[in-house]
Amino acid sequence: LPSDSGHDEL
Amino acid sequence: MNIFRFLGDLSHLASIFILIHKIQTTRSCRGISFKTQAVYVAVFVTRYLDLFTTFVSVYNTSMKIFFIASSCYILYLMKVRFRPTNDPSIDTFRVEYLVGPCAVLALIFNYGYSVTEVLWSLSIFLESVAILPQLFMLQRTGEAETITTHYLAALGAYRALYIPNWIYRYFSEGYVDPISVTAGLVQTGLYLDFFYVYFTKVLQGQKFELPA
Repeated sequence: LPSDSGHDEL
Repeated sequence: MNIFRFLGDLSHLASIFILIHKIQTTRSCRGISFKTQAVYVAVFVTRYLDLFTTFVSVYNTSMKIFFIASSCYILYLMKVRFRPTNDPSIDTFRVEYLVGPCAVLALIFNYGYSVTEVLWSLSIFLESVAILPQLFMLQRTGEAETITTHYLAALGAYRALYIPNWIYRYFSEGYVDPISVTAGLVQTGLYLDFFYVYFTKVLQGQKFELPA
């Protein structure tokens, strides 16, 4: 899931 | 970071500067939906709670701070500085009809049952429909100042540019964020009508006017 690495988009 | 995302973010920045410039030079927030602007504050605050927990880059952190600060500043301009020019009687879209369903969606679709993840998800869904009070107001009055249409065009361009960014990221990193992509497609779709009038009228030098 994208949140594993945090949300890097604005 | 890729060129699409960077240009999208620049377009987002530009939209905010255009809006502030419009309010300050005309000394009026006529034609701007306070409800849309208030929802943006809610969007940025709920999404960027990770400002305190996750560090991505100096770019990322500065943009987050800028978006929160500038959106609050716009509310100040509308509610305090140029309050008499804000006409709530034409800003009649019922925001509660947006927040409710978005909250339900956020509880169903999220990347983890934590306060920050559910609020992040809520902010994504809320952003996708935040422009509706503004577009509704435009529809109701049937016209807009040219500078206001440039603001909306820049904001729409920001959303549109995120789509090639996601396509690029899918192929280059195998990265897919289904919540952002779904909400982003919906959000961009909301601008299609506006873009049609913007390209066929405003960019041809005519005033933004909707057919009666």
